[in-house]
Amino acid sequence: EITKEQRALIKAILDAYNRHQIPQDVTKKLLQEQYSAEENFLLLTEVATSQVQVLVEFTKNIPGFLSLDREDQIALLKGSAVEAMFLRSAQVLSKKMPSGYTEVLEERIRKSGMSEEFMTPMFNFYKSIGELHMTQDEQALLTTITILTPDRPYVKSHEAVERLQETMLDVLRKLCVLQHPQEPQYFARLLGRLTELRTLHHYHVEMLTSWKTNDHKFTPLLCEIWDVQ
Amino acid sequence: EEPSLLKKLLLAPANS
Repeated sequence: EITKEQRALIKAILDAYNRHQIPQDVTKKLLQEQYSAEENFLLLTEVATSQVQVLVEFTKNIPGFLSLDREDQIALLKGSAVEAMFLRSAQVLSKKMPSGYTEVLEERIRKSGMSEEFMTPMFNFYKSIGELHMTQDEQALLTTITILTPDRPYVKSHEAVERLQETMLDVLRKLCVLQHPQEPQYFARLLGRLTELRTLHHYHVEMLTSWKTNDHKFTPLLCEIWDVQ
Repeated sequence: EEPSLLKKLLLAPANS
């Protein structure tokens, strides 16, 4: 049974998740006419920068997050940003889109100078998220659980983060049982995606270096969050 | 040390 407090927690997280989305004018640009590889790259870095800002605003609204140690808040955001952004992109791409939109987005990503060996696992991940048909509250909670992963570099109060993450895991587990009664494995499948996200995270570090060698510049916020000089 | 952009975003009032 989901308790009253847990229902309030789900509502707070879902409201924050829905309230903080990438501005329409940024996403609209992604669907406009074709650009060169260079312009695609600039557009994708603009979207990524906007995703980081959205991620920080969403995270600040996670009940309990702002009572964590300030340095740990920074360490959690830096450690989880790539994974939370992939998860958010996968959730956006798995939404019902007018026909042709997904192809335009995929084409734009393919033509942005990203190395092929990174593209395959990324699109496989997007597909594996799409197949889950998560509800909004499941997506918001899974993103929250990704952010509240205690074993990120430089996190000091491990236990405080773990306690917060446990709270969210307990709510998500109950929600999965309630919303997917025919699929007892559903919760485990969601957690399996977090493992896939970690693998993508490792690929991402290599991808950045391949981009850097083609002297692509990232925005100051992306340089900070991705530790790129 | 460069002022952290992340810290600035974190310290900005929530729901901005």
